Amino acid sequence: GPKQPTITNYFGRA
Amino acid sequence: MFELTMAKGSILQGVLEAILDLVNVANVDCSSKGFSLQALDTEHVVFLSLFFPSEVFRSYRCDEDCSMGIAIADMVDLLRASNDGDIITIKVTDQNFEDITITFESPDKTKTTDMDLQLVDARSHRLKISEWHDMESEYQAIFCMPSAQFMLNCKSLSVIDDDVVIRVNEEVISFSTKGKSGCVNISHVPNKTDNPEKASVTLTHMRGPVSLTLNLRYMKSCAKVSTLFDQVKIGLSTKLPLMVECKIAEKGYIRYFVAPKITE
Repeated sequence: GPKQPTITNYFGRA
Repeated sequence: MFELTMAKGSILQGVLEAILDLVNVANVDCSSKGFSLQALDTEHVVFLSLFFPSEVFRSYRCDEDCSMGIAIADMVDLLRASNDGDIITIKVTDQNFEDITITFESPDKTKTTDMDLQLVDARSHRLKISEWHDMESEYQAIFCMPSAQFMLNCKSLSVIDDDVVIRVNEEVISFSTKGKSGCVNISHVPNKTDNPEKASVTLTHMRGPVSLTLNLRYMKSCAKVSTLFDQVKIGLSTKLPLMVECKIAEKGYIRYFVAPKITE
């Protein structure tokens, strides 16, 4: 099935 | 010094209760404009960003910007101990930046309860995101719907499977899922206007058809918070996380950013 990436794939750490 | 007061059962307390199933620890930033909070869920799939403008509180004072890590679950536990009618004060003094003080005052002012909650390190919950007005234009489709409808869709779909596919085009907004026991497809014919009516589903921005697959566990969590408000706004993009937003007063918001699932 489809994989679940994390949100840090979209937003970098501040 | 930072100090805010609110009545028991106010919107901040309701929101903190509702985000607990995803969030343990949050970063809180206070400025003269208001109270903002950022947090990641424990699995780092969801980023939550909220802003409560100072005017939504009974009183609000912040002399100097401050940033602190708060164990939200502990704070909610303390807030639950308040009684109906109590006025709740949350305070940080300049001399002591290791804990926050929470005070309950009974309506007749004859009983006061003071509690100190230790601050924690929540710096890892801070992410770099663009200004919202820059980001909003990146979304391919944005629609609004009644929060109760959003919750109902998530609940109906989760009977069948763990994932939902949300598809948006000019003609239809659909929520669908397929599982071992069957499939569900919920379609809404959207209104197209900049001023969404409270009871309808409205497509406010459309730059091309888009479809995303999301885990319903996170969507149900977003839906839970949204039911504290009449309407929810949902943004889809192939390059950004799904965005679920509820507005608080004129300038305030709660925004969930949920990483969609991807097919390799």
